[in-house]
Amino acid sequence: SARVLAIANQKGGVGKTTTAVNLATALAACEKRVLLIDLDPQGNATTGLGVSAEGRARNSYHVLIGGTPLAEATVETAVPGMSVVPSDVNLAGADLELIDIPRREYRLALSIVAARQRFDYILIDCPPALGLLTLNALVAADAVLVPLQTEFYALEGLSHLIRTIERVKRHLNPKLEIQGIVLTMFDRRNNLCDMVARDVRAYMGEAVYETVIPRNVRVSEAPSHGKPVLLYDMHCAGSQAYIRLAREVLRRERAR
Amino acid sequence: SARVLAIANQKGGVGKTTTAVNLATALAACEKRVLLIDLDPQGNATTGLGVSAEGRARNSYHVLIGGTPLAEATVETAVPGMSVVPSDVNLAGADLELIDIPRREYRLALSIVAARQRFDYILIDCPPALGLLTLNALVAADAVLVPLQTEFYALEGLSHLIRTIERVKRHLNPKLEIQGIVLTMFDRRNNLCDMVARDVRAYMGEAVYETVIPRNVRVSEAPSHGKPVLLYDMHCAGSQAYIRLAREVLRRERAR
Ligand SMILES: Nc1ncnc2c1ncn2[C@@H]1O[C@H](COP(=O)(O)OP(=O)(O)OP(=O)(O)O)[C@@H](O)[C@H]1O
Ligand SMILES: Nc1ncnc2c1ncn2[C@@H]1O[C@H](COP(=O)(O)OP(=O)(O)OP(=O)(O)O)[C@@H](O)[C@H]1O
Ligand SMILES: [Mg+2]
Ligand SMILES: [Mg+2]
Repeated sequence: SARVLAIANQKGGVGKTTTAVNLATALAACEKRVLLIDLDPQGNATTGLGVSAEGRARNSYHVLIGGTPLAEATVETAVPGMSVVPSDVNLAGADLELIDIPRREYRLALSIVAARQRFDYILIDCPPALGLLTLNALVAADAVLVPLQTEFYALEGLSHLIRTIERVKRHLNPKLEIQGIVLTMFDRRNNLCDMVARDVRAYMGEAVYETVIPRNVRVSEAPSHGKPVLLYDMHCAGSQAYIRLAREVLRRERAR
Repeated sequence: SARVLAIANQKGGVGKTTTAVNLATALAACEKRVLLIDLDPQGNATTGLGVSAEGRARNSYHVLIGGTPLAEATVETAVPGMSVVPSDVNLAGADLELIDIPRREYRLALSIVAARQRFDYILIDCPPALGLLTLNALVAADAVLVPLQTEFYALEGLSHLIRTIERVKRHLNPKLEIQGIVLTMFDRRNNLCDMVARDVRAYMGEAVYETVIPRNVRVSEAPSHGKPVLLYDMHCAGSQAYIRLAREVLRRERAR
């Protein structure tokens, strides 16, 4: 049965989508069958994987709100072995549309039951908030992977995110754990990055991956071509880092 | 009476808080009486202005949800002529707490009526979502200032944001207009930045400010000292850009 990873952090612009798209691709490159669920109304992961307008006709909004079977909203990507459930701007209304529905936090968890048999890994890209969409991801997930930009403001929200994960574990999803924290957009020449990295490792210890994702312009160019950076430029520093991250995630999974 | 500017963009990490804090400071440096309202549960603007724990005891959550008068939640900052209404992590629950309250989109607009007489400018820092908090800011505002990171994913959400502003103008706040779009974290050596900047100017024309905010490490260091970059390092490229932006905003306001 698949391992389900929520890629979450309420701080905006820390590299959630970039990590979801490129880690999923790197896991597929390691011969894992991977599903990426885009739960962000912005739909950046959907665009970053080059999904066409027709491919988005059925999406995570229909699954979460309309009860469409997940398999009907799943489309293939240009990456062999990897599928995606696209998102839709209407997802932004999910908090209000599900307000009177009992057990609204469990809708995603229930919708992925069948998919757990078809895939080895299911990654969920979350929006920059701790609202009902991210809550659905945390309830459906086995573990959370937290991208953390090496910037001061990004550090500020980490303890609140950790407390939220613990609350979800206590009340809604007892199996939930932290898979790890990945430092993103790291710039060796910038002292602030070193300072934040040292602080996070002191605070979170082993939870922080050894792999650090460097700031690398090829990573930010790839989405404009509708491709993960591993397909856009396999040999750049960004691709190599995401391949290392996939190996480290797999090592942690084996050691569980 | 004050001009109220919402600093909004649902894309995360594009420089909303950095622009709110530093534009507010630059306007205060131009002898304007300025109030910054932090409407983001992350509280980055509150931290970036060095507000102490006691200073946050009464905050925008109490104003929006509890009906506390705004003046009671307003505190001075280290910047002469500038005050702030801090935020609180409980704001994250505003969408659900206000669900049954009639005219919940107008709560901020009603709470700032008195403050409009005491200040020349009121800036509102918004969270990375188009939920009830940002909606309250758009209903209370006279105009929207949109920070836009010169990255591909940031470009993707712009048309959705513009459509949302038009909908708010049609149904909730007929005076709402776009004050302007400011390009942030611009790196001259990166072709992608040029490409995005050209696309935005072609799409939005005059709405895009001439002033472009460069990527500048001093800007991201300043919040760890609890200071706007204008107080942290007045002469760096980031400070100079925000001073130019304040002048351009004031020119547009005079020309209205
Ligand atoms: N390693 C990297 N090097 C260079 N640019 C990067 C890197 N990682 C991400 N970016 C760029 O930084 C921006 C923010 O990343 P991304 O959109 O993945 O963050 P996010 O956390 O998903 O944002 P949101 O909170 O809006 O969902 C994007 O424009 C992306 O292309
Ligand atoms: N001109 C700049 N040069 C360098 N770093 C910058 C610049 N502007 C912003 N930053 C940094 O980029 C990160 C994102 O900026 P900021 O937090 O202001 O964005 P935001 O849109 O408010 O994010 P959120 O969506 O989470 O509210 C911060 O760590 C900030 O310090
Ligand atoms: Mg994202
Ligand atoms: Mg912010």
